[in-house]
Amino acid sequence: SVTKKAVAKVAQHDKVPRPVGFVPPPPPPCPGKIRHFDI
Amino acid sequence: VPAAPPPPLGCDDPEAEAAAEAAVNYINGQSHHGYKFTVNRVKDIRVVPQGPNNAIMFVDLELLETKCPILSPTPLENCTVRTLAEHAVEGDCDVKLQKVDGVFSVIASKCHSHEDSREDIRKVCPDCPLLAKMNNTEVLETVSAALNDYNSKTTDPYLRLLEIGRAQIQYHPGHIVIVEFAVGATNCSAEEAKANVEACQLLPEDQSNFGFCKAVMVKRPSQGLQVDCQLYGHQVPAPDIPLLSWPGVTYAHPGQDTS
Repeated sequence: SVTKKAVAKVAQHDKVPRPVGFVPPPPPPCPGKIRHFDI
Repeated sequence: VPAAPPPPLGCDDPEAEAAAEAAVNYINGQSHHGYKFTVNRVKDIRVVPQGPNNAIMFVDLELLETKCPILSPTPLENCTVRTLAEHAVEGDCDVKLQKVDGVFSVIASKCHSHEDSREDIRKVCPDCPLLAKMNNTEVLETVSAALNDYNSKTTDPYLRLLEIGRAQIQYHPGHIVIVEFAVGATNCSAEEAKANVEACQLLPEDQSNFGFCKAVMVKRPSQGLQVDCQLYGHQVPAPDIPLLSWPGVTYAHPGQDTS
């Protein structure tokens, strides 16, 4: 028989509402990292 | 459904780093003056596919001058980058490369370099000596005195001046002139040069022996001159460096040798 697994309910206020299909933006590809010092 | 276009190449992607390395090695290989430059940052990169395993890449590079003279055999990865307090020199290059079957070749490059602003140096080091102009009289006199001093004491071949690499003058504390210059061995010994310096010419390309000198002239609080020269030994191929230095640099006695 199938039993429902008890899963702690996540407190509503912890969840950040996100639109459906939200994809975090990729890191900007450029400019690249600084290797010595910023000029 | 047509394949989605590849995501834009990131400036820190391995392929971008490989393109930057190929570009900076080309730039250093083409240069006959000054010092080697190294990549500080890939500012932008754009890839234009040309077909399978074939692409054109446009790379925008931010470079920094190292302490290695351009003629030095030291590998670029071992060259120390000049710090801001030592009056850094930065370069900007736009390079067009082609990548075919994983091999990069430079099609075109356009670069310009400039010293960091004096205000920026003053922020990090109020008393650091700043770059002086190449044709500053004190600089020319210090280079002449240093080369004469070295040639008068050396058992090596007589050295001629190729170009002044950089010069700094400190006015406080004390009055100090610091110069760096490239030299070439001639077909004379120092003794022979005393007799007839005009006969001393740079060695032919197949025997050329270039080197580099650093000198510090203390004028105040007490007079003093310290010179250190290092010859690289013969390298192949030796680039065709003109005997005199940069266009526009005049010497204390134009046309007269430094001896």
